[in-house]
Amino acid sequence: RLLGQLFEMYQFIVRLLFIFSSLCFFSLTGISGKSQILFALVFTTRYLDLFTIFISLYNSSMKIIYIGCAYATVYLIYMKFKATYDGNHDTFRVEFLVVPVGGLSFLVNHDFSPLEILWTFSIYLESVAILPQLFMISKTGEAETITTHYLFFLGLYRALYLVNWFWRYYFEGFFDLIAIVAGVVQTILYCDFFYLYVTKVLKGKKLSLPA
Amino acid sequence: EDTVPEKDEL
Repeated sequence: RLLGQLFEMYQFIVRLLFIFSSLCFFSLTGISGKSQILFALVFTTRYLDLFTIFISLYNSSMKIIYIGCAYATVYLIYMKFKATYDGNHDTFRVEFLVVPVGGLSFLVNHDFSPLEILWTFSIYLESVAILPQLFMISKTGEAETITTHYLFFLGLYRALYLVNWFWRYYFEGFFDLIAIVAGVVQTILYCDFFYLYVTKVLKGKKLSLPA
Repeated sequence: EDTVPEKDEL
């Protein structure tokens, strides 16, 4: 569990590194603004419980950091460095994700209450939020190395949660079927990317797909 | 489902 959270932190650090390296080169080439908007929506709808329950100082501060980073990323892409954002290739129709995910969260949830539905929505949406980014890579056929590192850690942290959930079920009898199924879906969506990352990026090549 | 699992994960 700690490992999962450490990697979660790590993906945010990589994200920040990505932003800072972009600041240096004034370029956001290859990053999907739509995926980043979806992630901002994911963290906003999931962490509304900041106002209702307190788990630990760590938990609350990480939630605030996640929300802050998500909106900072969106701001940088659409406002500050709009000129270098490649919107022409970022053409995934997000309504095809948000509408079905919204519908599903009303139908399959733990409790039919506003906060619980929004939490379920965020879990489902997170599992597919990377699709605009993967679509963009498949469209342009390549990605900056820093983008691929960022995507790798974004995928890795949910994959590590799978280990955590197995552990918690085994030792604490705790499980949350919605989170587990969504986590499995999210990890599966990343598999193709993981394969490319290991076979290409780690061997020092820039990720580029055959035309 | 009758019980809502605790939300202690991020």
